This record gives sequence, C-alpha cells and structure tokens, in this order.
Amino acid sequence: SSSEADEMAAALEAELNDFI
Amino acid sequence: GQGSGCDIQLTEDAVRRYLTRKPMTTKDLLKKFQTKKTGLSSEQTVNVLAQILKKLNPERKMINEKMHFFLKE
Repeated sequence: SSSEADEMAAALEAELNDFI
Repeated sequence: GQGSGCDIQLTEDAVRRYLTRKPMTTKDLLKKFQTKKTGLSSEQTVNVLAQILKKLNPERKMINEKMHFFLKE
C-alpha cells in the first residue's frame, strides 16, 4: 500500500539524516 | 526480466544503475525494490538501502520541493 511505502520512505530518510 | 519468477535484487549495482539514469526520491527507490519483488522485509529493505546510499554518497537535488538523489556517470 502507499502508506507502507510512506512509512518506509520516512524510515529511510531518518536513517540517512544522520549521514546527510 | 525472464519468466514469471523474475526476482529483483536490492544491490549496490542496481541502485547505482537507477540513480545514474535519473534523479529519484527515497520513495521512487523503494518502489523499484518492493518487498514482494525482492523477498526482503520492510525493515531489511530500509536498512540495506540506507547502507547502499551511504556508500554511494549520491548527489542531492531538490525537484518539486522533494529531495532527489542522483549519480553522475
């Protein structure tokens, strides 16, 4: 579903935020 | 792909190929590596993709107010 995709995208961006 | 069981693998090479072709958001990338296609869990997908992106260290640019990643050839 698109909401799962949204959650995954948010989780991925959170992971990358430490790095960016 | 070949046949109906066409698997997609979440690898550094695959991510590099997509990002060399055009800028993509995290969501675009996640769509390319949907869990039902890779067989990975959501958590694995996020973790693996995060590791790959950290390693590739792609360029970033804002398109339509969204962060896109891309790689120069």
